[in-house]
Amino acid sequence: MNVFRFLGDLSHLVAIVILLLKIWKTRSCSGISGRSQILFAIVFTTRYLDLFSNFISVYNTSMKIVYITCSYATVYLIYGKFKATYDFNHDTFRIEFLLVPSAILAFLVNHDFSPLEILWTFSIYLESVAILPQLFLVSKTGEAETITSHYLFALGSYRLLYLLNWLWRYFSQGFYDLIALLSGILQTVLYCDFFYLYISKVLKGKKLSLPA
Amino acid sequence: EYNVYDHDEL
Repeated sequence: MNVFRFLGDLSHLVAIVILLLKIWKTRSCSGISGRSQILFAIVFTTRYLDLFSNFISVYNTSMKIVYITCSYATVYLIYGKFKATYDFNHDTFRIEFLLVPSAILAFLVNHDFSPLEILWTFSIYLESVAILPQLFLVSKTGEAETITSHYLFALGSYRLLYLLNWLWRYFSQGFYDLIALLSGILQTVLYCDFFYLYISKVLKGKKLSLPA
Repeated sequence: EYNVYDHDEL
């Protein structure tokens, strides 16, 4: 494992923990898209089914379990415990527009036409666009709390770091996986606009608000 | 040899 891969995993973990802590400490999930969180729970569930079939390392297995557990905990906090603070009115992105094309594409373009492999591929496609309901929510309300911005930055950085990891692996091992690579590029591109706002505003101590 | 189906990443 190279440093980019490790930093990517770490950044992903930090994002997930920031979100959980934000909701827990403020007793509120306002500004957070429950729909994106449902998509992430689906992504982890369909990708990590190999927990039961393929052992890679203790690190790998523990991270998978942590990601899955945290994502279900987040969904529970939003739709269960702190439901009263959830922004139903603004979180209106139609997730079937992401789920259905990802599923169709996973059936058409995959490494191997087997159930586990199709589910893995589906999770990769779905993850690349799963943040859209959250970005849609931010654009609808026109602003994001600073802690939510940190969450989005850590979550976006994770796939960017993975891209560097794949570049590294390509040159050092000749390894590449086009499905993950192209989806990873799309995923990172979707964050670009946000990255720009984050660096130009949030890092200078201002709250992230969109121009009217 | 690296097999992409191993999916050793997260």
